[in-house]
Formats: sequence, C-alpha cells, structure tokens
Amino acid sequence: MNIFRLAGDMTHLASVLVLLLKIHTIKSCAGVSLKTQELYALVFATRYLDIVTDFISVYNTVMKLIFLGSSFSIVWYIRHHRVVRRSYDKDQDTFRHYLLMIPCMLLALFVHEKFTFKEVMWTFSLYLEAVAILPQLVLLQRTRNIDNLTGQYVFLLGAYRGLYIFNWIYRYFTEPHFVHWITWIAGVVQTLLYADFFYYYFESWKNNVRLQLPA
Amino acid sequence: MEQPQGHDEL
Repeated sequence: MNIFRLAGDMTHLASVLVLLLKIHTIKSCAGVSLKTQELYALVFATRYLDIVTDFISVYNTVMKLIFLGSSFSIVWYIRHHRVVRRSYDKDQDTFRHYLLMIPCMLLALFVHEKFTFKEVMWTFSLYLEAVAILPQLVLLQRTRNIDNLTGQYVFLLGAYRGLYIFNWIYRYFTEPHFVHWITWIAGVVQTLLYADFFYYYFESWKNNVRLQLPA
Repeated sequence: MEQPQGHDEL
C-alpha cells in the first residue's frame, strides 16, 4: 500500500462520511442524486463479490464492508426515511439508470480480462463507477444553489479518483507486471468527468463565493 | 498481468 492509495481510500471514506453527515444530522438529501447513489450501491455489490471468496487483508475487507453498508444505507435513507425522503429533488433527478447500466454491461461482456462471472461483474463495476457520477453532476447543474456539504462530497469523490491515478503510476514503476489497462482507462475517464466541476469548485473557493455550475 | 490474490484495490 502506497501513500497515494491510502490517501485515495481515505478521501473516498471522507466523501461517504460527509454525505452521511448531511443526511443523518441535517436530515436532508437536497441536491443529492438518488440515481447516482443507487448506481454506487450496484457498483459495490458487483465489485465486492470476492468478499466471501478471496481474503486480501483485514483493511481490505473492512473497507469493502463500509462501502457496501454506507451506499445501501444512503439509498435507504433517501427512499424510505420519513423526514429525509421529503427533501429529495425527485423532479430534478431524472437521469435514467439504464442508459448507463446497459452499455456498461454490454462493454463488460465484450471487454474484460477473463470471461468468468466474477470477473465480468468486476469489470462491469469499473465501467459503471466511471459514469455513475453523471446523474449527480446533472443534478448539481440544475440546482442553482449547491450547499457546502454536497459540494465537498463531490469534490472528495473526484479527489479520490485523482489519487488512484497517482497510485497506479507509482505501482507501475515499483511493482513488476503491474499492468491493468481496463482499470486505468476507466479510472482516467472517471477522473476527467470531474474536470469541469473541479474548475468551478476552485473558482468559487478562490473568490470565496457560493459554488454554482453554469446551466 | 494478473495478481495472485485477485483484485487488491477498492
């Protein structure tokens, strides 16, 4: 484990905690895309099928459990919590899941490292994670006022992806035979989707004004 | 190349 990987995982963890903090303490999910959260729950459910078959480390297993547990509980909160669900922007969050899920599944069936159930599902989760943020970005663009916690949540998610790229560069030079084209390309695509958001995030931070994405 | 223990990243 290198410093970039650890920093990436911690940023990812922080993003989830920020979102849970908003939902649990403020009892609001305004500006949060349920579509994106459902896609993440699916990403983790399909990626971590190996949680019962392969043991890598205690750290690995614990983190997997946290990401699975948090993503499903966030979905539960937005859908079913008596108070939280009332703040959900249903009319604005209209992105259709299947437009992302079906192409990712087809791609995973044709482009993968090994044709086994677990491996295809794992590859599907990589492709889906790369684009899962799109409903959230669309929602942010429609929401005129983005609150601090939602902005930080998206920023931390983007930072996590960026740090993983540094982790791969580091591993490429330090570990023999560390070549994972599918992971790398999906990861770079995912990070690029945040480029526009990052630009406006830093602008608003620099000028000390509320974050707003242009329509 | 494949890693012996499967995927070690999250």
